[in-house]
Amino acid sequence: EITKEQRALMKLILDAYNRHQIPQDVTKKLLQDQYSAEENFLLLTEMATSQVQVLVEFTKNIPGFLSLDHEDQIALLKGSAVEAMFLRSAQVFSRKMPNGHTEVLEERIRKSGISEEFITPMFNFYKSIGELHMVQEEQALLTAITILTPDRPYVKDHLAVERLQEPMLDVLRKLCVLQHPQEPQYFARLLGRLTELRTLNHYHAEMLSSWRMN
Amino acid sequence: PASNLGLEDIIRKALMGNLEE
Repeated sequence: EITKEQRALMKLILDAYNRHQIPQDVTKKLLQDQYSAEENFLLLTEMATSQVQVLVEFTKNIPGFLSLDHEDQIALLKGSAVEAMFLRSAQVFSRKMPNGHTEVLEERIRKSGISEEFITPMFNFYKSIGELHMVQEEQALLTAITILTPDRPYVKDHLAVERLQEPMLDVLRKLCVLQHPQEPQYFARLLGRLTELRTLNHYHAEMLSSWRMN
Repeated sequence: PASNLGLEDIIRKALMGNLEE
């Protein structure tokens, strides 16, 4: 059973998650048909910057985050930004979009100059997230849990981060049982995606350098 | 790594500022 306090926490996280989205004028540009390779590069960079800003605003609303050591806050955000961005993008791809939008978006990414060996695992990840059919609360909590991962590089006070992450894991576990009574392994599957995300994060630096060379 | 410098910059600025205002 989810307690009253846990419900309040869940609502807070979900509201913050929904409130902080990439501005529409930025996302609209993604669907414009004509673009040169350089415009594409600039646009994807603008998108990434916007995603990080949105992510920071969301994170500020996670109860207790701003009470952490300031440098630890930066270490957590720096360590998780790429993973949180992959999660958010995965959700964009698993949502039902108007006709043709998914194709335009996918084409843009494929033409970004990122090599195929990185594109394939990325789209495989998007697909595996889509297959989970997460509810919004699960998406928001999973993002918060990703950000509050204590063992990121340069984090000094692991215990303080753990204390913030644990209640989120607890609510998510209960929510999974309630939302997916037929799938006892659902929570474990969600945590498995976090491992996949770590792998993607690991290859991201390589992906960036291959992109730059291209 | 150099590739992360931009990221840290954006994070620091966003943590200081307030987009909601």
